[in-house]
Amino acid sequence: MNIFRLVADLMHLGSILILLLKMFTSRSCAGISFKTQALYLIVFVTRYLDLFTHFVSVYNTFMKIFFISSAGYILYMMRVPLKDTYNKHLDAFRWEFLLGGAGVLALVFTHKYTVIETLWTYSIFLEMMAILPQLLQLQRTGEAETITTHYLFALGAYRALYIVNWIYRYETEHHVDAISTMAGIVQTALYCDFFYVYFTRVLKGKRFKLP
Amino acid sequence: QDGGDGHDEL
Repeated sequence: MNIFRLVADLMHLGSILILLLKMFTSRSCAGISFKTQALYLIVFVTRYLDLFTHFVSVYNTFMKIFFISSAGYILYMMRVPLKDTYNKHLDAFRWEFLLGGAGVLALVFTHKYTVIETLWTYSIFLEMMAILPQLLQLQRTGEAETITTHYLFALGAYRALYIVNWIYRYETEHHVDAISTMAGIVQTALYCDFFYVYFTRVLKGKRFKLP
Repeated sequence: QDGGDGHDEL
């Protein structure tokens, strides 16, 4: 564990708390992609199957349980109490391609052909693309509530800090995982346009609005 | 340590 990874994980945890705060305070899930949230639940469940086989630390176990359960709770919120505030027409990304594409990539690139390892690889490639339905929705709407942009910023910052963590781990431990590094770089790159608008508008107190 | 079952990142 290093400081970059710790802060990254805390940003990830913080992003989820911001999303829950948005839902609780506005009693609405408007602007949030159900598909992206569902993809994250699949990502966490397929990645953390090793909860039962491989103990890392109490911190690691706690975070895994938090990510799985909060993702499940967010889906419940969007489907049950906040159902009427969800706009399905804005959430129009063809996510079948992401689910299938990650499957193909996992079968090609997995380190080992065991069930747990292949599902781990699947989760990495699925997470790489899971934000796309949310970004498409943002693009279609052209604007977003400020709290939603803070959520997305925290999520993007978590990914960017993981890259710093990998550089640090390479320098100090000679640890490299090609799959997570490549997928992580692609995933972070997807946030570039969003970061630009966030830094130039939201942080200056203006509304998030696409040019 | 590279790959395999020992994934220690979240």
